[in-house]
Amino acid sequence: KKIQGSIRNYFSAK
Amino acid sequence: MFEARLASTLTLKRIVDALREILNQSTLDCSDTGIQMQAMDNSHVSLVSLCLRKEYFEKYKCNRNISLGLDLKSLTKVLKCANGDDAVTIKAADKADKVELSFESAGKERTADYELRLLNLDQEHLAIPETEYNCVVHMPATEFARICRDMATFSESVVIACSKEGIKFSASGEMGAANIKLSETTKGEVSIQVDEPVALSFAGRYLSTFTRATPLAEKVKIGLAPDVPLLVEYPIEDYGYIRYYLAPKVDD
Repeated sequence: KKIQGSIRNYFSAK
Repeated sequence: MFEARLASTLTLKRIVDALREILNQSTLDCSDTGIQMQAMDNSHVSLVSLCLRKEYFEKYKCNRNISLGLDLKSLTKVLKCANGDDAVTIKAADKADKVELSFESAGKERTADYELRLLNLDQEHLAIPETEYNCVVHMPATEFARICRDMATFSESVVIACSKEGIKFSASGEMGAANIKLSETTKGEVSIQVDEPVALSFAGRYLSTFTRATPLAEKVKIGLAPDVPLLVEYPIEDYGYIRYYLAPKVDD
């Protein structure tokens, strides 16, 4: 089963 | 002091339409090079990034960097008061708590000014890394919108698989399954560059939201790389873009 990832897992806070 | 004038309100209406389904409020960061905006949707699954270089505007003045926190619903209401062919000027004083939008009819015989209260939004900025996409596809924006709409009939989840043979969109659900494949066209309507094949799964609902930007551009650019967010980019003439990033679905 696939779950939705979060964009935060890929782009870090500036 | 910030002042920017656009010859046509229509493009501004289209830009706001492309943002307002994904964002309720947003901060425009204005500098002497142009306007930037970046925000995540409420569930932090996607990110939208807007860039309008100063050359996009008929007139552009920004002496000091200024952030304009806007409620997009309110902005839409103001834009509804204007005709598409009105010229629009956006003005804000330094440290202002409001922004002024002035509309001038094409024949200059009617002017209308509106003030919008600015919001103090605490918006987080993310660093978007430079990504070498293994697959880059250009296709007519209307074709992409049609595919997203058709996929939504079948499933919430859409698999985008790209190889040298083409780009394939697949969705399967209780009703059945849909597969749409586009190959590169000789006339250049669809171009497909592939270093390595990539297949990723995405939430179709977000893809459909991105297609709100369709009226802004003839072509849409799609970038895919393993285990990174999908890029869906709509150019705004030669002077900017709206980029949407969508986190892929991952194995549980």
